[in-house]
Amino acid sequence: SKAQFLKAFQEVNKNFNEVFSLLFNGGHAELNLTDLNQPLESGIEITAQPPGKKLQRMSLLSGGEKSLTSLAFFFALFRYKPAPFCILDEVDAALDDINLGRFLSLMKKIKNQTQFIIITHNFKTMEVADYIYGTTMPEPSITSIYSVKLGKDKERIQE
Amino acid sequence: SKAQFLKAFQEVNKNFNEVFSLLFNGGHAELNLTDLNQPLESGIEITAQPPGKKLQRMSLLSGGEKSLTSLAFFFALFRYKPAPFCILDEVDAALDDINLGRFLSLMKKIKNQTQFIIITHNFKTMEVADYIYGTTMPEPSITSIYSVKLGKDKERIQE
Amino acid sequence: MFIKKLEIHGFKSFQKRTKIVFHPGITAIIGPNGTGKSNIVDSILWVLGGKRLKSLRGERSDDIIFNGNTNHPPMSMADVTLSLGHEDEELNINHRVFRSGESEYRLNSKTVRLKDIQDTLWKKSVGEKDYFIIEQGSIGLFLSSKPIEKRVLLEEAA
Amino acid sequence: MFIKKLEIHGFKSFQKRTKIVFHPGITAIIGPNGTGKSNIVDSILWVLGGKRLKSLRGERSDDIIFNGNTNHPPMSMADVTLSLGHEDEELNINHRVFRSGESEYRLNSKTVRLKDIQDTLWKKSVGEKDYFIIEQGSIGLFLSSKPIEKRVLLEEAA
Ligand SMILES: Nc1ncnc2c1ncn2[C@@H]1O[C@H](COP(=O)(O)OP(=O)(O)OP(=O)(O)O)[C@@H](O)[C@H]1O
Ligand SMILES: Nc1ncnc2c1ncn2[C@@H]1O[C@H](COP(=O)(O)OP(=O)(O)OP(=O)(O)O)[C@@H](O)[C@H]1O
Ligand SMILES: [Mg+2]
Ligand SMILES: [Mg+2]
Repeated sequence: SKAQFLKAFQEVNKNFNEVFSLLFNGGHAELNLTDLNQPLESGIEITAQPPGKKLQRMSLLSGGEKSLTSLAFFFALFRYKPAPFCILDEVDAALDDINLGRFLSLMKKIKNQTQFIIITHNFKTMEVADYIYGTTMPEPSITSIYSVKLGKDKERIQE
Repeated sequence: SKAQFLKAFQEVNKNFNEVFSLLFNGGHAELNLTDLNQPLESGIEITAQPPGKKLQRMSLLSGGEKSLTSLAFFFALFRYKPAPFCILDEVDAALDDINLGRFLSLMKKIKNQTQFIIITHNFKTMEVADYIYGTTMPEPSITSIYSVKLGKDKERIQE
Repeated sequence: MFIKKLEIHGFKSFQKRTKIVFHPGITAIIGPNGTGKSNIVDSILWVLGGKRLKSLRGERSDDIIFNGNTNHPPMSMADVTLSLGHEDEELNINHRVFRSGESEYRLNSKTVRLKDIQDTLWKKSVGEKDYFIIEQGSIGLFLSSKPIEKRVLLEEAA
Repeated sequence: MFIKKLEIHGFKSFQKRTKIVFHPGITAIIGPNGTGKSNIVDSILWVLGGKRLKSLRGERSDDIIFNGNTNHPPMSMADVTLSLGHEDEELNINHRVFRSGESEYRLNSKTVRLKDIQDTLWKKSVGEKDYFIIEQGSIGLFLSSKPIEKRVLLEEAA
């Protein structure tokens, strides 16, 4: 219904600005309806302004800034309606260490309400995991999965 | 001219298979003309088969396999016609350590004929660099560049 | 609701019957390129039968069923079971496809239509929700997606 | 032929006149997100005036010229000079654009048309060669590009 959508839109918009400034350590972001007269038909546009920077078109953001802004959007949705589980495949690839750290802190904060499964090549990401599975292919085309024991072994994968 | 194009095509095709098996430590890859009757109008299709795996559509390759196959294509071009300089922006993002190592070895091998400028967040990549520049933004929107002295300082960034 | 267990057999690179137990909290999946990490994600998308099937790298049964290597022949069936935990309840969702193209869905061992699974999940707030599965490569392209696509995600959460 | 020096002033985030010396071999550029690494690549693409301008994130002079922050006003001109070394010769290629949209190209300090720069580079085997600049995000999408685009790259190398 129109009322339900508009309520969700306003909530998520507020969340988006908050999560964005959490992940960027400042700055401002918002959602806008492309067609205010027809909210039920309207698309949603994102504007985002990293801290201290002037507002520009989204296409001018850096690779890492785009990833982080997109993650802020998804986490803004979760804040409104927590996902039961969330599967992320290499979403950290473009993030520098500092941005990655803030993203991981946010994920840890909400892991009680949302089960996260994250595929990664990044050691910092592995460090926040409660469980780790590893895939190998000793025989081509056939996946073998093993679990990585955290604790003693966890130190080993962090060399 | 048609002869010139076909000659280049055959050379690059041969290179592509060689570079691919170098980067994948095995396997086979080739280029095909989409329209054999009109070579001067034809497009080029890539087929690639990582070692031990069955030949499948390119879309079924993994993220890292796609990146590595694409890099093999570019290096196959370089083998035919060395680029004077080559600028790579975060091409290593999807590569695991082993594939990254083979890519970096290949880049080192041809750095005498081609000057490489590579943007990266990856420490293994930084280790093969002869020179490193770092960007920072102490003041938002304004880039500051400094050079990282290799040697003593190089150990520091590898912690 | 959370994922308790995922059983994969004959789907893509899972020639071996594979059972992966999941727990609440954060699970990382790691490993070299091409060893099957994203295939795990694909198996979850596939068993939930979502609209996303079209974006699954390859949706033909040829692409879905293990197609063999030098020592093992292609298999004839792909079978994935996802066990979801919801308070005291357990929901077992199964999807099976054969080389012939025949496809079956089961909910707690009872044969159903895909629609029945989607309705059940929808009641429990899961359904075809795209907003909590982010596939490899898509996070960098999200901002340049059409405004209508962003709206669809918000609607799913609303 | 190799890049000896890149001078950037007023282009995107280069409010400060910046001179980067390059050497043969491998140079890595590192740094946090959004600090200007890809902008360096953009400046090289821009000064060479290639077809790639359309893909440059933003090609309007508004996007190209430093547009200010809280302490510094926008600038009125973007200026990039690329110095290429070729045996004993040095080729200095300069591109300048003003907020008005006026644009100038110089080759070794002499005002020329973009075409003259492209012809000179072509003779020395550089030209509009796309096959040796790989922009951020493009390597993962390359395989799914149209066959005609792959052909164009091979033609440039041929
Ligand atoms: N039907 C199939 N039968 C056998 N093997 C398959 C099938 N479909 C896909 N594969 C294999 O699965 C591999 C891809 O696996 P996947 O995409 O999960 O890798 P990944 O671990 O995510 O790697 P990356 O780190 O590069 O993203 C391909 O190399 C392909 O050979
Ligand atoms: N005309 C301009 N004026 C001022 N700043 C600009 C202008 N155009 C772009 N920028 C700034 O440049 C930044 C992007 O820089 P760039 O893409 O080079 O980052 P990067 O170092 O490559 O980061 P990443 O590691 O995330 O890829 C943007 O945050 C933007 O604020
Ligand atoms: Mg993957
Ligand atoms: Mg960048």
